[in-house]
Amino acid sequence: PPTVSMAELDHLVQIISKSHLETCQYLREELQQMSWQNFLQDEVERYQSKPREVMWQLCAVKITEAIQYVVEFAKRIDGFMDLCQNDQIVLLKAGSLEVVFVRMCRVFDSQNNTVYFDGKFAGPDVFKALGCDDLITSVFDFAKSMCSLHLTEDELALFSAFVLLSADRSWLQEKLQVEKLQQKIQLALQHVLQKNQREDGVLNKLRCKVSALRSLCSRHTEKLSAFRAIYPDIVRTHFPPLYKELFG
Amino acid sequence: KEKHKILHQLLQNSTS
Repeated sequence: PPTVSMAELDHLVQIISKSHLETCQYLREELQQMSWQNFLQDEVERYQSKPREVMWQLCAVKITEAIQYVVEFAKRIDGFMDLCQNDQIVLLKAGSLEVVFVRMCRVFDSQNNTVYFDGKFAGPDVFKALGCDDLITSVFDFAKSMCSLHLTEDELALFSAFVLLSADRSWLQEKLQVEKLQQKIQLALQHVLQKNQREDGVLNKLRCKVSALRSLCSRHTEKLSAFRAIYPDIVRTHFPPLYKELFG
Repeated sequence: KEKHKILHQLLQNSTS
């Protein structure tokens, strides 16, 4: 592992937390103002009766919006823009949706099992028209288990950066450089967990989340391919170009 | 590069 001074770790924590807050799409205060308003039954039914392809398109648009914020987050992480452009693309292609899932716990209401979506809080039943009940259940379960860790914004920021800077992604050209950066971020995460007096198990729990995230993302890709096989023209003409670049 | 045109563009835009 690289030797990093305490001052350097503090600086990294500061930079990454700031980047996270500047790019997190919704501030906690804003979410509170939305007053955790849930969709009413007839609104839920309206989503459920949308044609499958319309609901897919809506979700693709929402995911793409969230991903644009993650790209901004990545750009502000110390060292990310110093990587070669191939590796920047590789890391974002593999990790941006994972970070969206991590960030989801900020807009998730564990008590009601709802997530902020399209203006209100939505339960899994809102997404029924997608025809991916198993994936939706897993995404909600993941958000719930992330919430149960009660991470602070600092911890969430560093964990997001750790996920994004995964050195084991395929097709990296300068793996060693990514590895160094990820190790530094891990040290900063450990530093913050220690400072916040979190119990020892939290880091291990977060490590388990990394494999859960990979599984969620590969299942998203599978569902997309199945959808595309039936509706190739909808994907080609109606899905956001960035979404197609990332998952096509 | 052509394959990831938008991502390239987003990365090149200066951070606001």
